[in-house]
Amino acid sequence: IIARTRHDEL
Amino acid sequence: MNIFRLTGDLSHLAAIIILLLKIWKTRSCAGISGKSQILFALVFTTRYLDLLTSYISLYNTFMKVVYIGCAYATVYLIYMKFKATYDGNHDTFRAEFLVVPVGGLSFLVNHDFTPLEFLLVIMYVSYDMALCGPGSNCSHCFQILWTFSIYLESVAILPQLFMISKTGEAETITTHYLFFLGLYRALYLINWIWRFYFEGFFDLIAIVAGVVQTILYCDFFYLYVTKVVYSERLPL
Repeated sequence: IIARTRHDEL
Repeated sequence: MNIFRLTGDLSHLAAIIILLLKIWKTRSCAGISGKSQILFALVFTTRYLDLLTSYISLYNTFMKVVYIGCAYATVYLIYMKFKATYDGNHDTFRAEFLVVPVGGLSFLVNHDFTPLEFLLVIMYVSYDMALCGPGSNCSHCFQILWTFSIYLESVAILPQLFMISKTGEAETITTHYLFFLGLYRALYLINWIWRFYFEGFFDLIAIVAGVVQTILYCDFFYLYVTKVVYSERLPL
């Protein structure tokens, strides 16, 4: 999973 | 969610609360860089705009709201309520030297555009790639603002570290604040190693900025362990 627009970390 | 991310978030929260309580209890913000706190408020504001567009979890939303609220409360205490105690003469780091390059970098290196694609965007060659306007859902703008916040967070503590090096000392409670802030970054690094192995998750921008940020704290960590643990203040 390459992070793109949805960032789940704070 | 893994234990490193959770303890990292809690460590971050502890740092923020320690700083707020210190200012509130002593009725003074002496030794605290207002510029760093403004930068952190800017970091949280630009990163958590997705509160308006995407829901991840109750925990996620709650923490974001608390971080933003505390950041603005801290800025309010420093620049309004306890303005008289703010040590502006020693808070001389030029914040624009951080914000402007970081802003430029976030346009050039982000998850949505390569520099060439960005050139096409500003030349308006492709309507689909327009940042704003009809048909845009603001996701590219949010993405660039998120990137900006990640880069800015990695250097936002510099005015505070500069202030400490300028005055030559820091109160113990200020060093506890910095320790928890640095611990949060270190725990997030472990979190990313964990997520890479167990989830295949890999966010290069966050990781590189996180490594830079953690390195900035290394010198401080060394002083904290060798000096603060044994004495009242942090001599440099």
